[in-house]
Amino acid sequence: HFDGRPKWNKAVVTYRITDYTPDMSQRDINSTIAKAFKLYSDIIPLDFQQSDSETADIMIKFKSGDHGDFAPFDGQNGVLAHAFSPGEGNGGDAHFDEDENWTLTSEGANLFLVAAHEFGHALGLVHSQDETALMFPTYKYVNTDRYTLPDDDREGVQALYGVRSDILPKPQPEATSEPPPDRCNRDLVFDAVTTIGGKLFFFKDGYFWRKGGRWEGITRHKIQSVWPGIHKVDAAYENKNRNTVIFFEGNQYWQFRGKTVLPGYPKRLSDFGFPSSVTKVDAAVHVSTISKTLLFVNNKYWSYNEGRRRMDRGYPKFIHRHLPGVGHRVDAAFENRGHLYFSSGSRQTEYHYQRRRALHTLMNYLWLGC
Amino acid sequence: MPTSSPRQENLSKAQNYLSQFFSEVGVASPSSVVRSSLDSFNDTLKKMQEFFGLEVTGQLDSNTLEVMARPRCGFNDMARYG
Repeated sequence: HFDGRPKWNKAVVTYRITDYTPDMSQRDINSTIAKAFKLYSDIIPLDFQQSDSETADIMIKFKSGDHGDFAPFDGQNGVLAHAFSPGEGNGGDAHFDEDENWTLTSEGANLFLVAAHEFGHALGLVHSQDETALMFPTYKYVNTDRYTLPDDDREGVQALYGVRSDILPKPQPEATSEPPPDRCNRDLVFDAVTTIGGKLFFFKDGYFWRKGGRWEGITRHKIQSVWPGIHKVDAAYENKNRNTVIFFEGNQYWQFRGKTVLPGYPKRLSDFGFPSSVTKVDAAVHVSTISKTLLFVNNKYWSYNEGRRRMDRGYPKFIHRHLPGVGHRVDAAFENRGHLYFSSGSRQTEYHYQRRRALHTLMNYLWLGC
Repeated sequence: MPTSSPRQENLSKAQNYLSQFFSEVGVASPSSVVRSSLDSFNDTLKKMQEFFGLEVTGQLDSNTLEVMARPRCGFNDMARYG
């Protein structure tokens, strides 16, 4: 903490971004800044609100060189950003060096990590000597997926503001240390199902079951042991033409060939063609006869043209209206031996896509040798 | 004009780094023998090495130079601003 332990003595702290960087879209900058603040509002009783008011508490800007605070930036690399401790005037303000290459990836300077660090200063934290802390002074990229504040930073900021009373207990570091799901549970709900190389893969929490040929039996594995970086699969499908499998998790998706992630992934759902309102895909299935992929989100579905690599026009459509017999939601979908299977809850429907007709209803767990 | 040697360049960069991040008044030149109001180069370098968990030698070794070359936050590491 700073001498005198300055902090914000209010429940809602406002911020305003006055100068954006052209390196990223304004929408991405807004959402990344909001995400960085949320790291703190998740654990302390303080909320952050973006404002257009001149009198916002924390003013944020991207500027290069001398920018009027007697701490000029130094061109690319070196100093990436700086921020002021809580207070009036410049207090809490955060400045980012426009000469850096701001990104959301491991390239250049990751805006989320740098902003989260600077907001630590804006809330009252000084630099930490703990190399694993966010407030360590030198920049190092770490995976930002599901990022939470390291212990040193959490303890520091909670010592100033207290603990948010409505937060859930801190998740265990090893999310998949929970007992593996029971494949023969009659209430088994799949997160996702796909074929890969002629075998079926059923995903549930941090695990998957692999169902091979008739004599191969069913084996269970941790997702992380095969596809590092993937914690839980919301939806998945195989593109046999490209020999790849696509995984959706949260608002991102990955493309793998075997165990290797293709360059440039993960990408955001908006890169796939979804509107920004879509933050999670429930299910996906590649319909091989028409080389299109159906993607399910809540009670609607999209059609993706794999040849043109873009969404078909006229979508999304309502599931219950255009795929009669499937229901209103799909949790998992896959193609097997020419039929589509749409799973919702613990049940699934075998479906003839061309005729738009449900053929059978069966229980999920029956696929797993029970 | 003669060009400065790599060693001199490193010393100059280190002086700037220490002045910016480990001192509130600035750091004297490493070769300075004159008493000044600036912080001593060697003492400040030791502070910096201690802060980053490096071996505290007071010498501008390769590990210290590597840390100084990393991209970083512009905030002072020793500051306790009120």
